[in-house]
Amino acid sequence: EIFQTSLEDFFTNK
Amino acid sequence: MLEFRLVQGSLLKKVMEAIKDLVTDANFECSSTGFSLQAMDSSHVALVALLLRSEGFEHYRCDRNLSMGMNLNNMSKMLKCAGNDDIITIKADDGGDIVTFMFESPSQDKISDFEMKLMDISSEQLGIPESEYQSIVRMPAAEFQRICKDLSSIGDTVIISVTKEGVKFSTRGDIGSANIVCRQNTSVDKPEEATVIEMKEPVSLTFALRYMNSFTKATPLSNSVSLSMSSDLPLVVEYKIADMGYLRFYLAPKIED
Repeated sequence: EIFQTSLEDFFTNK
Repeated sequence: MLEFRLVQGSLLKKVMEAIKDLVTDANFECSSTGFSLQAMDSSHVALVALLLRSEGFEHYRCDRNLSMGMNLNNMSKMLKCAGNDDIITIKADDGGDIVTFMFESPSQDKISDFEMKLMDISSEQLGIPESEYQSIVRMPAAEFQRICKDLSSIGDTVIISVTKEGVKFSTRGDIGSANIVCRQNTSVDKPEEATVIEMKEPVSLTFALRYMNSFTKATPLSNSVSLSMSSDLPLVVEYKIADMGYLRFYLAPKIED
């Protein structure tokens, strides 16, 4: 199963 | 107040066409540095970052930093009323709730004013660190657009693999599979037609083609596109905007669950 990550998994909120 | 005059008004029209389907509402940040935007799509998978530096405008006045919330679909409707050769001026007062777009025809015989209501938008801003990428591919933007379009007729996702042999775009779907390999090619007449692969380490990442196709709506902005990839970071698809800045798209990768 291929899962879509989100940008928050990589970048932090300012 | 702020007032920006952009002789090449078509640039702004192209930027809007490239991002309006990905992002609905966004805050445009205006400062002495330039006119910028950072906005995520509703699913927080993709992010758009635009920078138009102040030096690229014929006239640029920004007395204090200002954030202007706009509905991009409405902004696009307004900018579609500008001719491709028109000069576009954007004006707004500090604390005001409207922005004015002024379009001047090159011969100055037609001048139009469009006023648009601004919106209050609470948007989440992400801190994006400067990164060293394992592989960076630069290739003709039209070629990249063609590859994404072709592969999306076969599958939903693309695996982009960079090795010393070149960059491979692969997909698989119900009807079969496809692999397209682009080798480094710097022996072309024009630099923008080159495919250049800067590889520190091989990398292979999977992405949703739906987003890639959306990014390629920026193709009219630039002859070439760069894809920056690392195994632990979102992909960066960058279209340089000549003498002014860039339009970048960040896309979170798909991973094996």
